[in-house]
Amino acid sequence: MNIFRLAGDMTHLASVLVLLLKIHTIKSCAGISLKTQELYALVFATRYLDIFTNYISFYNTIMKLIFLGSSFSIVWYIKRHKIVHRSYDKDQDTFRHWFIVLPCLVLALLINERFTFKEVMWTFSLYLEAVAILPQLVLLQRTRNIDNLTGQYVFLLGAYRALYILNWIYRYFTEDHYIHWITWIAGLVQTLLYADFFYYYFQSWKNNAKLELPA
Amino acid sequence: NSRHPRKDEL
Repeated sequence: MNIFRLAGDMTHLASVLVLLLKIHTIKSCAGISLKTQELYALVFATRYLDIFTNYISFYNTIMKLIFLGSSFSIVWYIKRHKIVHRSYDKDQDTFRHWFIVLPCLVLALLINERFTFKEVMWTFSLYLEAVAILPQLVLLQRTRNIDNLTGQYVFLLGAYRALYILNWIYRYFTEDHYIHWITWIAGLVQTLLYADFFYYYFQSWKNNAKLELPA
Repeated sequence: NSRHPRKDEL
């Protein structure tokens, strides 16, 4: 464990807690893409298949349980909660899952480190995580106004992956045989997807203006 | 397990 990875995990944890806080306190999910939340639940479900068979550490198991629990409860809130689901804007959140899930599945079947079910599922979860934010970014472009909790959510998600890249660089130089192209490329693609959002986020923060994404 | 060091990440 290094400081970059710990900071990355804490930032990732903060992003889901910010989201749960928003939904739970103001009983609204306005501006949140259910599609992205469902994709993240799928990411964790396919990545943590070995949560009970491959014990790494107490920290690792606890964090996996938190991520699984929070992502599925966010989906439940938006879909099932009697008050929250009314603020879900399904006419705007129209990104088709399959445009994302199928290419990731095909790619995971073609490019993986071992052709076993768990390895393919794990690789699929990496590719899926890289693009899972797309429905949310599309929704933000459409609704154009970004309330600061949603902005913080996307910002923290991007920051977590950027910190993970620093972690991979650190581990590459400090551990031998630490070479995992699939993880690195998927992580890099994911971080680049956030790059333009970061740009506008900092612009609005610097000018102390409301965050507006260009059409 | 040491088989897959990368799987120690979340």
